[in-house]
Amino acid sequence: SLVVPTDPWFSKQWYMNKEIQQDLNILKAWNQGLTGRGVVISILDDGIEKDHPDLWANYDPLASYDFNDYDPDPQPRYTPNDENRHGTRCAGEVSATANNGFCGAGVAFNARIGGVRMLDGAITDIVEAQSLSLQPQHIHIYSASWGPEDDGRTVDGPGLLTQEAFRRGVTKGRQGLGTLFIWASGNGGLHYDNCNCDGYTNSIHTLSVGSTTRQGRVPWYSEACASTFTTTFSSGVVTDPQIVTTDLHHQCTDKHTGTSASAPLAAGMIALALEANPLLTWRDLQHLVVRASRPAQLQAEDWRINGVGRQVSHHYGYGLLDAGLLVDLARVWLPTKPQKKCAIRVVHTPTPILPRMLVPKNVTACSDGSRRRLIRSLEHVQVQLSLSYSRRGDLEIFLTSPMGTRSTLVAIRPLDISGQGYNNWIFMSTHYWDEDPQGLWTLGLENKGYYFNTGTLYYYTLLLYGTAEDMTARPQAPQVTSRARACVQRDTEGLCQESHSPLSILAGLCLISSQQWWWLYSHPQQPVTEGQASCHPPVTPAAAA
Amino acid sequence: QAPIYVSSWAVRVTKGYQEAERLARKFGFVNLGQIFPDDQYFHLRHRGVAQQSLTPHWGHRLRLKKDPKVRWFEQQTLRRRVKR
Repeated sequence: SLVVPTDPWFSKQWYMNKEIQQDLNILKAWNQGLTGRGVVISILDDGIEKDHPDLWANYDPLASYDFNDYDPDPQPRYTPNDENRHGTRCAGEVSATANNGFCGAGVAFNARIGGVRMLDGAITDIVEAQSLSLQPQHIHIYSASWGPEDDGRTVDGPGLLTQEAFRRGVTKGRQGLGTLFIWASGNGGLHYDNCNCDGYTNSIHTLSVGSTTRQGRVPWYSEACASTFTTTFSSGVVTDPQIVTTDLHHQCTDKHTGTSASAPLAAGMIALALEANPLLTWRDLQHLVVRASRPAQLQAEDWRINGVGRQVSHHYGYGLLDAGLLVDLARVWLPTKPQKKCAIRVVHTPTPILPRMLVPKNVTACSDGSRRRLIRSLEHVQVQLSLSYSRRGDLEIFLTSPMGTRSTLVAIRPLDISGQGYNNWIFMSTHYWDEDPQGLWTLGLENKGYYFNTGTLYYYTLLLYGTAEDMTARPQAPQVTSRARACVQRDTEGLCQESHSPLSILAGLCLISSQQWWWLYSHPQQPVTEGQASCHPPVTPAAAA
Repeated sequence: QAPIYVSSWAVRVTKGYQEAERLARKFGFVNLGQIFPDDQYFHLRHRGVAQQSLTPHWGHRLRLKKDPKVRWFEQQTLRRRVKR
């Protein structure tokens, strides 16, 4: 007795209507009553057609702004060839209204959706920072399907203000739980681009999403890199079906393509998880996405088993995201302990780069001086380095962990003929998630191009992020959230109108209001007490060891 | 690719809005407001500066650098961003 939307184009939504055996498993989440209610998502792009018949009901003006013209209306600028349709298409994937007899259904069809118009004009660090920090206490998820040029020769990332916006988002946004930044991994496959040369997807604060075709193949536009977390469906070759969504001029389309189409699907699925457990932090959700992604039918030549037994690929991260699994895990997830950061300076004097060079480093310290280990389970691992090289794209850089997991930080990029090297660039890998950091880390640099290439490694620092808990030894927890009672009275926006604050503590349990329900949140190991400011352990910024 | 400078500056001042207003009046900028909610970072624009230039504006750079209340500033450059 599956609840299936009646929208006329739902039958075309092959990635979530059970037409294929292993789809995004969204029907399972919907059948548990999870539709994104109470969650707010904003699409940072070229605007949103707010009066679209499939978007207006969920449109949220508070989650919207126009940073191109500095006014509150994010309506796209209409042109003869509809070049500003991108944001409207991304928005419909997340939150197109269901059961209204129009187009298809969004993944989180009861979530509120906003749009930020910021790509249709001069883009500066200020514009990006303002967009990414719009209403951080109101917007839960920002979805971005853009970035630096995917031309296989660019190395570029967020400016200082945008980095600050990310940092503030995860530390202060969502009442301290951290806002979610969902990012499309890049379309530079044809140019042999690598998404680790994009500082947005490569950031620890974003959750980078790749694409697969209906057949489970690597699409022609897909970029491989170590920072990709997860994968959703999108287009492939011309005969492959594409993504169904809303389009400009109150239309529907079944022609949305590229990694742009993948990130909003993941954003919608994460909205379902947030409805299942509104107290998840930005790091909790990254842990959950790792666990709710499966290799499924995805084909790649580089699937490897990492040190904790998970399969991981540079094309797909941990694999195809499963909404049913994600919401099941969200309900039983106990909060992740605070994030710790360990910085290990490995090279700090200029060293000539040999044709094949290995830089080993034994990591034992990573403790706070009291022999207590700061990190037992890794999350992100970064390599920060400066080097010069005669032809940057010929240099492959890889990192092997003490548990033997090898991830490629940057593969060869034949079009990158720059002689500028990497200046203080940070490469990130998700492939060591939950591994124990103690032991021998080996950075490898290898010339894979012109024989006479030369270069110098000026410095290299290994940055380990993680937590003191052994995440692989977590017991299966009982459900941590439960619906306490239905909301009786709501205001015009659908929010509960009762005297309780949104987050209150009652007899050792947290009482949280979402739009539809009051939730009881219990934590068997850390019962909350009356007067405690938050139901969640403190979310502390990374402390350097 | 050479950076293209625009007529906008991000400026960090210690005492918030009043200080940003004073700075804007003193040097002829238009204060377009805070960059982050409730913070010390402000967006200033100068109408007398070329909207796009291959060189940073040395005069405003010097003036902002000399002002003791300015903790940090950056003339903005265009960023090439593509939809995916």
